[in-house]
This record gives sequence, C-alpha cells and structure tokens, in this order.
Amino acid sequence: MGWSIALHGGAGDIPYSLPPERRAPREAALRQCLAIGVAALKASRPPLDVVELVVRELENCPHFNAGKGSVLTTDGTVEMEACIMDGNTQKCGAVSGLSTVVNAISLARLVMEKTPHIYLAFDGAEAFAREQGVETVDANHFITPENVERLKQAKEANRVQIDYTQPVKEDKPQETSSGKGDSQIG
Amino acid sequence: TVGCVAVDGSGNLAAATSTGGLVNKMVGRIGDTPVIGAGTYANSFCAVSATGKGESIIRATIARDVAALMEYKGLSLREAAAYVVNNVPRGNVGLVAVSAKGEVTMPFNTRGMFRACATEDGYSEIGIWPSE
Repeated sequence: MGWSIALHGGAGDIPYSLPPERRAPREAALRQCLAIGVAALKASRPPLDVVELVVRELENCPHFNAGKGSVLTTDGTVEMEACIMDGNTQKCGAVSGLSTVVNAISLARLVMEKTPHIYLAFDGAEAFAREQGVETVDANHFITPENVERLKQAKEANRVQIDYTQPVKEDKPQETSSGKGDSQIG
Repeated sequence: TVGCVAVDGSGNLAAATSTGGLVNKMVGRIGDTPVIGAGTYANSFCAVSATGKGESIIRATIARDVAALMEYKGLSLREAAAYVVNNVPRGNVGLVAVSAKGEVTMPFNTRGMFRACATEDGYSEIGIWPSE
C-alpha cells in the first residue's frame, strides 16, 4: 500500500472532435495539477491539504467549471459551491452560492475547521468569507467570454446543461451520443 | 466541476470538489457537489469526488454508495464504483476515487471525463475519452 491521487475536471458529452487548441490546455492543466498533488504527497503532506491544494489549482484554471471558469446562472451570474471531507474524522465542510470568493474549496475547509456546522450558503457563506478574510474579488472576475457564449447557446436551446454540451447547428446534425448517452449533457 | 481525492502511505483519506454548477441554472439551485454523500464523501474505506448531472448524483447518493458497498458488501473500490456508475442513467455521472489500500479508479458513463491519477508504485494516467 502506498499513496494514490486522482483528480477530475468534469465529465460530460466531450466531443471527440474537441479541437487541439481547446484540448491541449486542459490536458496540460491536468498534468500540472497532478504533479502538484504528487509532490505534496511525496512531501508527506496530509491528504486533506493535498486535495485542497489541487482543487485550488483547478479553481484558478479558466478551462474548468469551477472558480475562474465557473459557468453562469440564467441571470448571467456565478454561484459557486464546494465541499471537502476528511476520511479519518469524517469532518466535512461545504459552501454554496458564492459569487466573490476566489477559492471556494478553502472556504469550505474553514467551515469545517472554524464552525460547529457543515454547510453555509449564499449570504451567510459570503459573510463568513469576509469574516475569515479569505481572498475575494469582484464577481465579474469569474465571468469568461467562453461561459457567456455557453449561456447564450443554452438559452437559445432553452436548456439547463452541463458545461460540455454541443451547440445545435441547423445545417449540421449534432454529433450525438444517442445510443451511447444523452446528448443533453455536456 | 473539478475534484481531487488522495490517500497517503498510512491510509489516511480525503476528498474535495468544487463547481460553478450547471449552465443556465436557476438562481439558488444547489447541485450535488456540496451535498455530503452525493458529490463528495470520504471515510476510512475510500474518498470519492463525483461530477456530472447534479440532480442524478443526488438521487443516487453516488459518493456514499461507493463507500457503503465497500463497507457492507466487501466490494473492492473498482467493483463498488463501477456498480454505482452503471446504475445511473447513461451520460450523467463520472467519479474519481481512492481507497485506504491505495487503489484508484475513475469510471464514467458520459462520453468523456477530464481525469488524471498517479500511485506510489508508478502507475499514472491522464485522459479524456475511454479509449485512451
């Protein structure tokens, strides 16, 4: 038995035709985050520190749907959520409805360590963030052109969808995974 | 959604997940990520971080079910995770998980999942689609 680590950047209807300029930065980000996690484990950091460290890196990457790359609500705003759990103590912390906190996962950890609760949401979570002095920015920091476009497509298709859903093109049948999956989910 | 699970050489486990949710979601909608036992869970058997359609993941209590199958049925991490993922409608879920013994698994029933893993005995993987 030795150390192990696994991370993800989201699952969905990721098209096989993902162009290289969109695939390469995501694979590079996965490789970089894996290296950070492996180095922390090799340095005997506790797993709770390791998972927080890696998820912070993934939150700071605009290519994945968390933190900087968060997708948008129907109002064009961001409402981020995160959760962290320690296997030994089964202590855990969760947050929802964040719109200004740079790293939601770190606020979730503070809920676990600094409050008698497990889960804080919306105004209460934002107020706790201010009280704890975690890094906050203007809500516009999280809004990327890519996600504005994604919201536009979803509204046109009148769909609520996961980040990787292919736009419906009039002249070209959609690359569907019907029979292999539900193309409603991306 | 993004997530990470880790186990150290002594079998200590932890899980973490973070997300912006669904595109075009209603304001105030809560997904699976912050719901303990749905999108994120860890105990002394395993640590799990799930991703996909939150409503399906909550209904199936994905993360806790993986741990419960290991605890109550004695399944391995790989068997437990495969069983849980295969019992959710196709196209809805993926997860990453590690066990106290250092096992790692990354099953998904969507077309793809951005994923990466490494173990102390030298195995590592970075992928998007199943065939890789």
